[in-house]
Amino acid sequence: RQVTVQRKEKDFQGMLEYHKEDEAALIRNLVTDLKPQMLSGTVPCLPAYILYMCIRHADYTNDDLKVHSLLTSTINGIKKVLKKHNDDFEMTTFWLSNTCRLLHCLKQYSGDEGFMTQNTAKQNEHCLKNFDLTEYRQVLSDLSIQIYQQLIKIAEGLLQPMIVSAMLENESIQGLSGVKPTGYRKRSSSMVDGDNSYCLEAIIHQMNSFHTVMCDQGLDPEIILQVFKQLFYMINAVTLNNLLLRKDVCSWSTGMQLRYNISQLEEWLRGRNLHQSGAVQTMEPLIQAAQLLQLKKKTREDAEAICSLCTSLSTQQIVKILNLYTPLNEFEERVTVSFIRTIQAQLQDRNDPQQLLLDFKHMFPVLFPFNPSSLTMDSIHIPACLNLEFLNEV
Amino acid sequence: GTQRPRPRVLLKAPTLAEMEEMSTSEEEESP
Repeated sequence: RQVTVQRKEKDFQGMLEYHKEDEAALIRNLVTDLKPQMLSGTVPCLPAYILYMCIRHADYTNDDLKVHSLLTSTINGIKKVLKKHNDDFEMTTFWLSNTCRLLHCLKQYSGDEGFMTQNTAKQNEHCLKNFDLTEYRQVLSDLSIQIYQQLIKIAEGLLQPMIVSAMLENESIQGLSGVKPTGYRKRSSSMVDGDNSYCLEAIIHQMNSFHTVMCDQGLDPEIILQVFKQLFYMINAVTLNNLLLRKDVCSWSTGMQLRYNISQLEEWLRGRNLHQSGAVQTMEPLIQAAQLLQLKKKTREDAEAICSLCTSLSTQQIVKILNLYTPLNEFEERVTVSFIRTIQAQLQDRNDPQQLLLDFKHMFPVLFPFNPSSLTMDSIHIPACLNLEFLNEV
Repeated sequence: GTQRPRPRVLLKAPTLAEMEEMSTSEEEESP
């Protein structure tokens, strides 16, 4: 009788074993040579989960040297990829997402009660047994900050050339040109026209692209919110600085165009459920400057209205805009010196910042709130395309 | 009583900068 030996498939416990000599291949195939596109359709942050399962097996076998070596080569591998792709938004997002996910795994499975409150019983079985990786978590957090800063730098580099023409020079409201001060340069409304000016749609199109990539790569929602808050701050600062330096855009009609553009950006944020990012709040100075351009500027009551409205602008900035303000046409009077004196008198008790311009390079501190995953390690399997057949599921 | 899990051993981690130095020196060593 043919006796079939039924080899009971040992339950996969969510660990991955590999031989020390395969570590270089692991880092090459899973980090340095990996293209995000290869993993489209798989679980987001798959590399992070695979790396955690390798760490877990090294911990399970109490092999501290292997844990040290794997984490160090992983971190160096990620830094190497980021250096090579320092202008690639998708690749940078991909590794920010995976580095944060690995950080979350080292917390979620650390055995620290505080990080286990949302774990299932099965997930609690997948905790590390022998090693406390608190210090490596700090290193991964520092690395995440570096990757985040690279991501912002790339995004700002793409956005910055669009801002001034899209926010201040391109007139998308029909008929505004009739009320522009003389000598004003008219811009067409195509996305980018001959002399490299952009319309607001170009900014919104770029924001859509950023958001889609970050969602596709599984970046934590809280980090996505911080990215847009930072980018909107830059739009605010670059636009306001131009208002404070250029007479030709300090006009009633530019105020009107600005308010329209800002409302379009606000609508976009709401449409993508990003309004709680605080992005609109970072644009408050610009919002108030746009309103200031449209307020009346003659009587004491007008001065009081301006002072009570422009709480996010410094006295210097208010005075500068009033000095640069260009009447619509010969029927409108220029802002008088005495009116500006009234404003200064009403604001003399403010202790304003001294600098006129905003620092558009200012970076808000970034936070990576703990975000445990509902996935259990034994539900994760490795696609063949990764060429990691030397990893042994345990 | 339930056996208390053994305390985990804290693995000392180099800083990012130290890792960078290590990786540069490795690259220099390897031909």
